[in-house]
Amino acid sequence: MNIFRLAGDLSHLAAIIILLIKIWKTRSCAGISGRSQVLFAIVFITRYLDLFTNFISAYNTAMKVFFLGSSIGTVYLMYLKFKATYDHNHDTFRIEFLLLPTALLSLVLNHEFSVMEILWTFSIYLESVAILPQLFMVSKTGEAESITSHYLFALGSYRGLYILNWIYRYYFEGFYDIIAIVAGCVQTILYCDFFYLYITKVLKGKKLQLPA
Amino acid sequence: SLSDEPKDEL
Repeated sequence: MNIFRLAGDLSHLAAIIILLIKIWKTRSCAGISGRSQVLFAIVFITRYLDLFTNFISAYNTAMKVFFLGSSIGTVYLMYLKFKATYDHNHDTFRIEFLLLPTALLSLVLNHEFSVMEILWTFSIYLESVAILPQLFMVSKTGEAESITSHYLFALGSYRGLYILNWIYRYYFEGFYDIIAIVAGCVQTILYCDFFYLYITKVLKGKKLQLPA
Repeated sequence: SLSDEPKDEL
């Protein structure tokens, strides 16, 4: 565990907590893509099956359980408890365009052709693009609430910090996982446009509004 | 190989 990895994990944790607080306090999931949240729940379920086969550390187990519980909880809040506030008219990204290619890719490009390894690989590929329905929703409505922007910023920072972690691990531990690195870079790149808007607008106290 | 090592990253 290095400082970049820890900061990345904490940023990821913060993103999820920000999202849950937003939904809970405002009793609304307006502006949030339920489709992205479903994809994240699939990502965690397929990645953390090793909870049942491997014990790594109490930290590792606690974080996995939290990510699983919170992602499933978010889906529950959006599709059941606060269903009436879910903005489904603007949440129209076709997730089969993400699920099918990432599933196929994980069958072809993996470290080992085994069920656990393929599901892990699928979760890595799917995570890299899971935010697209949310970014599509923001671009469709042309704006995002500040709290949604903070959520997206924390979520994007997480994979960016993981890249620094991978550089550190490559130099100091000789460790690298090419699948995680390439997918993580793709994931981070998808946020670049948003990061630019966040820094130039939201941090200056303005609402995130896309140019018409 | 990598797949034999426990995955410590989240």
